[in-house]
Amino acid sequence: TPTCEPETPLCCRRDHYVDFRELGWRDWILQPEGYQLNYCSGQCPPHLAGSPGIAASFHSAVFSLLKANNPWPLGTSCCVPTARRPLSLLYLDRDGNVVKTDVPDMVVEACGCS
Amino acid sequence: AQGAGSVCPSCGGPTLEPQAERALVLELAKQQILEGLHLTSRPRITHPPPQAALTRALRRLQPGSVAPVNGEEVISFATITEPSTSACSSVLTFHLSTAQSRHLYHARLWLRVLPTFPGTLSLRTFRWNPGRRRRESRTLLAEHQMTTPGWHALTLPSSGLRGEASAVLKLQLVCRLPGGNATAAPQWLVDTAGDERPFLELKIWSKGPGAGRTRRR
Repeated sequence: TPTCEPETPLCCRRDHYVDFRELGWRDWILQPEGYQLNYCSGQCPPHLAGSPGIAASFHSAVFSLLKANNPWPLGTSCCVPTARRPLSLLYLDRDGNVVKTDVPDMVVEACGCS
Repeated sequence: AQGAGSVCPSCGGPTLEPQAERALVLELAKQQILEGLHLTSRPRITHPPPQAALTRALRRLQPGSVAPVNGEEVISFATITEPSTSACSSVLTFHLSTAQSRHLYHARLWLRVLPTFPGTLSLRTFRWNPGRRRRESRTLLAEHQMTTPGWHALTLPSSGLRGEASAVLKLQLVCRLPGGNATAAPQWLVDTAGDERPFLELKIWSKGPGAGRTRRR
């Protein structure tokens, strides 16, 4: 995933850190102190459609068929997450129990053009 | 990225003022975490555990242990709600949610035996059901022998602790001393109050066993 400067117009991952203190949730979320709420944004011109990342998935297989059988370009190509990872959380539930769990697909690791 | 009033490079909508964007991002973060934890709103903590007890309990769990895949690990601290029914007995009360009570598959009771106990301590752990008739009011879960003071992790059968509704789980500890001497006071043997209170360490499927597999199929 290319490094993303604010001025970068192309599709890439925008890193965004959220501190739980800003949410007022430090009393019940014990660990971590915050997490990466990354997101994907930027342009996906036609020559980037299907790259990088998604090209290796069944989405790209279907997309290639569509391209082969229909006039190109078919609609717009969007900047979407192509890889995510879980977030481990340690928090207090309403009974005061301490719960440790991994929440799947919480952090966007990479972006690509659909 | 190109200043207020210009067009968002991805979706074509108007860009937001930085403050409005930040408020939106924080709201999105809240929604994402609540959804990830299958909660509709943030929990209101009415009885937070004492910090010292919490720190000590976390240290007792396997350092660096990973939460079970498709599941969670729970520490539930005991509260003492009933006075001891006999000189060598104590009732511990735990509060579990419905999901925790229904899908638990591993349970250990951590308790600290005081250095003042003499010799081998035989401890029987019962599940106590106060609402039932006398004969059914308690079920033997496990019996453990302890020969040293300090913290002990007593494995309990998870099937004996599971329940269908949100559970106020009551465990009765009945100890027997060497020579059958039962006149010792319980707080003398097991630390049931303050920062050294017992706690349950539970492993729980978050949606019942095998949910992950179903999704894959």
